[in-house]
Amino acid sequence: VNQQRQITAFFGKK
Amino acid sequence: MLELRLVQGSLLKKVLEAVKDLVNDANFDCSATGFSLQAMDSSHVALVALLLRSEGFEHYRCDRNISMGMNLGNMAKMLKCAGNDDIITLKADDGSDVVTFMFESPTQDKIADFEMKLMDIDSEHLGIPEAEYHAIVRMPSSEFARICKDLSSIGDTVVISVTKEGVKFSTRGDIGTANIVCRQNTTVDKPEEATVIEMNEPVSLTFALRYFNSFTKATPLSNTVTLSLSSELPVVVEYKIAEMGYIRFYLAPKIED
Repeated sequence: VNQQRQITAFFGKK
Repeated sequence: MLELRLVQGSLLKKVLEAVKDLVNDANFDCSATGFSLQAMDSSHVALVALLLRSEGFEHYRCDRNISMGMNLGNMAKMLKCAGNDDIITLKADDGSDVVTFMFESPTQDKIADFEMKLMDIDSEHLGIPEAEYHAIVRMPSSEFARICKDLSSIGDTVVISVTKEGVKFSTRGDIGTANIVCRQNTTVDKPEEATVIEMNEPVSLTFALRYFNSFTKATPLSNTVTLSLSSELPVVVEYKIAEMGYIRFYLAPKIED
């Protein structure tokens, strides 16, 4: 099953 | 002091219609570069980045960088009161907790002021790294909207696969499956009707369709849309805003555990 990732898993806080 | 005069006020109306369902509250940032916004949806699965460059405004005064927290639903309500041909001016005084939207009819015979309360919003700006994408697809925005709408009547997720054959959008649901393939097509009358596929490597990614359907609310802003895809990276769905900038939506993929 494919799990939905969050954007924050790819883009870090500035 | 902030004063931004946008002759094509309908652009701002369309921008709000494009983002208000995805994001509830957001900070608009104003600097010498332009009027911008970066915000995530409440589940942190999608991110929207908007830029309206200062050069695109007829008058652009921003004495110092400011961030204005707005409820996008309320802002959309106010902008709906502007006519499609109206000139829209945004004004805010330093340290003020309100923003004023001024709407002028093209013939200057009707001038309206709407004042909206600003809000304090904790926002974390994310750094969006420069990426080399495996595939970039440019297609008519209306075609992309049609595909997303059609597929969402069959399934909840879409698999986007780019190969040298073209770009394939696939879904499956309880009632069956659907596959739509768009081939590169540059022999069209108008450049905005073309489908152009730049592929460095084949790529296949799975996404939740409901976010795409939300992004397609930006369709009135641009005749074309660009999808940038790379394995295991968020897709970028970009609508260029003529002579002003862009609205970009980033959507995190679904990945097998």
